[in-house]
Amino acid sequence: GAADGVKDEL
Amino acid sequence: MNLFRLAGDMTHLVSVVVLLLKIHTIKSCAGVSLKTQELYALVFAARYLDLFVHFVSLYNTVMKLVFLASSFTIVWYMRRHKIVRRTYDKEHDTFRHHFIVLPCLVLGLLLNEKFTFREVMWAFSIYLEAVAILPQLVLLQRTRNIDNLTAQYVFFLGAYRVLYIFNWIYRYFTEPHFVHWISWIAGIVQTLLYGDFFYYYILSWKNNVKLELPA
Repeated sequence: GAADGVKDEL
Repeated sequence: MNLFRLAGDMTHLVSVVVLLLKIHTIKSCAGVSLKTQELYALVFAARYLDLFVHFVSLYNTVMKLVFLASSFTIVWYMRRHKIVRRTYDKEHDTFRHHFIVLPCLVLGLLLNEKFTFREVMWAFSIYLEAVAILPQLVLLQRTRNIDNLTAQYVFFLGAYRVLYIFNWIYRYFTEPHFVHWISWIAGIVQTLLYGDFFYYYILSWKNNVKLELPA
């Protein structure tokens, strides 16, 4: 889901 | 990583290089808003708190370090460098940037993906980045002679935001679980702020005249 999506953007 | 994302990161990098080039080689920061630069330094400091906790990739780590170092370097140049700081147009860079930090922090506390310190700081940095360009746009409106490097800096920065939107559209269709509403909505707001600038930038480029923004 959204909440556990890895934040791989800068 | 898709092509839009890579192109977005590269235009972001180019914008920073253009700005550093102007400051370091010409020793001038005329037309550059210190307020915007300080906000960016804060944006990166808040967002990249996970730098040593959460490893994504070497690319990610290097880029984060570059954006952190460059933003603080630019602020240092504008505040401390004995030649550069004299070229700073303080009289026209009057946007009350402190007053947008608190609302963004409150918004980060209220609207986040998870109520943890890092997630709140992440959301805060996203909201702050969305409006961080405002002092720069206001300063451009008040600048009679916008030099090419300053205009190109803002252009590349705006291009980076546009490319990120294409990147999200691409990811939405290729990675079904990839949904970050906060960054999408804030990102769209941020991109819209460049609309006016883009219009006049393209117009000046087409007519081969110096860029000037109507007040």
